[in-house]
Amino acid sequence: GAHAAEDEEEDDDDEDPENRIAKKMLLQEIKAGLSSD
Amino acid sequence: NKASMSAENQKLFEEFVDYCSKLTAEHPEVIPFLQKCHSKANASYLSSVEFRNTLGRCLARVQGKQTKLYVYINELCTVLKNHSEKKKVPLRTQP
Repeated sequence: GAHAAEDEEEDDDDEDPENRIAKKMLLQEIKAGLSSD
Repeated sequence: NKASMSAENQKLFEEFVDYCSKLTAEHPEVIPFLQKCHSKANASYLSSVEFRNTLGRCLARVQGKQTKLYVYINELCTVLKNHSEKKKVPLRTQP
């Protein structure tokens, strides 16, 4: 494993990049909404 | 008329939610968030042709391309938030 942990955050390499970004944004927004409630 | 359009949109929205619920099991908080955005959207938008077109497009796309599931959910949330009853008004400084 020379390049182990190269990309820690990206847990699913097969995922569509656009989908990954949208999911991240959505989850961040949900988290932010929960903390402000 | 407005009432039938509203009912049709509600049915389409439920179909979208139902379809996406099965695919968002890893993040169960996503669907309640979408439903919250829907409940906060103004009634006239929810019964509009514009909303029906957006819903129909998102539903068709998500059914055709599940790999972009969150893209379409996010798109729908954004649209609903833009038509929220409590849309944030930008602050203006008094002269």
